[in-house]
Amino acid sequence: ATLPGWKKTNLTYRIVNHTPDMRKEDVDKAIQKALKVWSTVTPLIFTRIHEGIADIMIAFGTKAHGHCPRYFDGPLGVLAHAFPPGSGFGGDAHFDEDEDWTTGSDGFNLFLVAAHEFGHALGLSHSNDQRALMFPNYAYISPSEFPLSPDDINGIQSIYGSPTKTPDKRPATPTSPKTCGSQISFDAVTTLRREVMFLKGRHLWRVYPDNSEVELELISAFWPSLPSGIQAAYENMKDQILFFKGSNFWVISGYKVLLGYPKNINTLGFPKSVKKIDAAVCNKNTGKTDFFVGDKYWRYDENSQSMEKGYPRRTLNDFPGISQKVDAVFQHKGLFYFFLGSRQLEFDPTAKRVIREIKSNSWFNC
Amino acid sequence: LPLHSEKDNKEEDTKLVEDYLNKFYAVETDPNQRGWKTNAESTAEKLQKMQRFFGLKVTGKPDTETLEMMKKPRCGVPDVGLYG
Repeated sequence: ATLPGWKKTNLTYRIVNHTPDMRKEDVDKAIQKALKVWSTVTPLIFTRIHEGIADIMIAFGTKAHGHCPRYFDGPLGVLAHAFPPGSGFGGDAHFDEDEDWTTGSDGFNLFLVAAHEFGHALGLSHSNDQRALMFPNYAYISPSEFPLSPDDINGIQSIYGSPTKTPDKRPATPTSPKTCGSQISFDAVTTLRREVMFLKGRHLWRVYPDNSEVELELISAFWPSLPSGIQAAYENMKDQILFFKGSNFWVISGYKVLLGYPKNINTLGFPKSVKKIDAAVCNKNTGKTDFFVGDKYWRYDENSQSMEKGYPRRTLNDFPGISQKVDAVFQHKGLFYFFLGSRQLEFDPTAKRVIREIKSNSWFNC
Repeated sequence: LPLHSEKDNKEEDTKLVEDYLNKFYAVETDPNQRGWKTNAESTAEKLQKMQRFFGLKVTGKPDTETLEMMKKPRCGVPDVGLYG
C-alpha cells in the first residue's frame, strides 16, 4: 500500500543527532547509503543540510522523545519509526537509542533499518512479503546485497516512476544512448532466460525476441553494486549471469550478487597475462563457454568448472569470418550473434560459418 | 531464582498481545470522517488480521507461533490502514 508521495523529487535530509554506538562518519554513511537505495530506483535526489528544517529529519531518541506522538520501548521491540510525506513530522525518521546500532550483522544494522524507515518517509506502508525491505520485522541481509525486492521497487515506482523517466541533476553523465542509433555498439550482451540484455555504459536494454518489447534501464536499478562499463557477460547453465569488467567478475542470481564476488578472472583459469575479457557465450548445447580475448578464445567446461586444455586458440581458425576483436556475443535458438562495433554476424556453430551480416541494433525493431 | 508461575506467564502474554495489537493493528482511518477513529474490532479479529498479515495460521488465538512473531524486533509503524 502506498500513500501520496512528495510532490518534488529533490528532497533534503538532516541528521539531527548521532548514536554513540557508531562513529559519526559511519552513521552519516549508513544514512546516505540508505537513501541511495531509493534514489537508485526513482528520480529522487537527496541533499543533506546541517541546519534548519529538512524534509526528512533523522534523530535518535528513547522512550517518549520530543513532541513525537509515538514512544519507544527500551531495548528490542520497536527499533524505529517514521512518518509519511508531509509537513511537521511528515517524512521524519526516529531511531530508538536503546538499541545497539551497528554497521554489521551484530546488534541492528543502521543502514538496513534506515532504508526501511525511509521507505515510509517516501510513502510506502508495510509489505507482507517476507522478502521485502518493507516487511515489518527486522532481518539482517549482507550489505553487498541490494535490499529492495521487486515488491519494494514496484511500490516506490508506483509513486515516483522509474529513474530514467525524469532527467535528474546527477553529475555529468551521458544521456541515455539512442536505441536506434545506426552506429550503436554494445559493451556486452547476454541472455537471461527468455530475454536478451544489451549492456552499454550505465544502461542496459531488455529485449524480448518473441515480441517487440524493448526496455531501457539503468544497470544499477537491478544491481547497484555492479560498476558501469561491463565488458562481457553470459548466462551459464545454472540460471546465473556472470558479468566481467577488467580482471573482476561477478555472479548474479536473480537480483542478488552472490556473496564473495567480485572474484579475479584467474580463478576461472586465465593466465595472469589476461587482463580483461572482450566477450563470452555459453553454448547451451555443449555446456562449454567460449571467452573471447583479442584475436584468441578460451573454452571453459561448465560441468567440470575448468578451462579446457589446448587453449587459447585463434578465433578465426574455429570461427571462420570472425576476424576482428569481438565486442559481445550471445546465443539465440542455437545460433551465435557476434557484435563487432555497429556490425553483427550471425554464425552457425555447427556448420562453422557466418550466415549473414546485420546491423547491431537489429534486435530493437528500429 | 524465583520461577515465573504459569499465571505470570499468561498475564505477560496477554499484555504482549494487547500492546502489540493496539500499537500495530488498532488505528484505521474512517472514510466517513476526517482523521482517526480507534478500531472497534475485537482482540480476536485484530489477532486474525495480524496472523493473516504474517502468513501464520489464522486462529484468532495467541498461539505459540503468534507470540513468537510478536516478540521479534520490528518497525514501530502500524501494519494496517494509513500510518502516520
